[in-house]
Amino acid sequence: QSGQMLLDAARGLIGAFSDLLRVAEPGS
Amino acid sequence: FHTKIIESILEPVAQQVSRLVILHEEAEDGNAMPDLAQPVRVVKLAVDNLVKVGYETINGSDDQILKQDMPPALRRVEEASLFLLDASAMLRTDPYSGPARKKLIEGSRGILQGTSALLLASDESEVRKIIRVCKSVLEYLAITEVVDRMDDLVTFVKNLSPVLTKMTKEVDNREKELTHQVHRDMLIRSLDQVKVLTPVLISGIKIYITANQSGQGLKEAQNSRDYTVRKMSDEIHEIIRVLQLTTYDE
Repeated sequence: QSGQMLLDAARGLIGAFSDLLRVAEPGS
Repeated sequence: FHTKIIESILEPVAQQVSRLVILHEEAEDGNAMPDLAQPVRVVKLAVDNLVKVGYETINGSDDQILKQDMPPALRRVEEASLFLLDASAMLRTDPYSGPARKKLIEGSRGILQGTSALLLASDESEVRKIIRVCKSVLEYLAITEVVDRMDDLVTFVKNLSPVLTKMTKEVDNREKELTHQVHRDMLIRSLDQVKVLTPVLISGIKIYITANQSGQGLKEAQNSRDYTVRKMSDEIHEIIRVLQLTTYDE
């Protein structure tokens, strides 16, 4: 169960991080 | 990435980071960077949440290796988020800032590497749980030789069956999670062997008990039983070995 919570938290971070990278891409 | 879950989480963003690095290295003196304050704030909140959940996982676990492996990964992610905050603040002052771009790239690598290390540490801990189940099956196999009466055999089978079923289920689930087909095939093959050998073992012990009572063919019965135990143990050792592999060249 704690493994699942960690996966969910990691997914949350990677989702936010992916949005940041999209904004940071030159020409975006 | 050797598991499907880790691959699904990290693979797309790993490509984005590579692209970011290449584009910014090519366009060092290029365009002004957009304002990153808002998305960086969201990342920071997500990092704070991950760090919180990470430490809860550490505190709730009795796995000493996990307790040792996870904190550096969490620190890596936390430090990376500070790099991103710095980069964002610098870019607000100067959207052309070279050092800010470098910090952005450094922070991005840190988020990716730290999250990757974190997921790997958690995954390895899950693997150790499966290995513990495998080892408990090995422990039962090791006491086969003391089973010399039918009622002992009944108890033996009663105790072995649930552990064996648990091992089969967990290895089976793990196999489906792996991205490396070679490792999957190895696990499937060894697990099949264990399944085939289980009834052979039970009947081998039965024959040994009968031989023990009649005093006839005892040596052969014992050899045959021990051979099956060895074969099963070897397959389980192989399962344990393959469970710990993360790359092809191992």
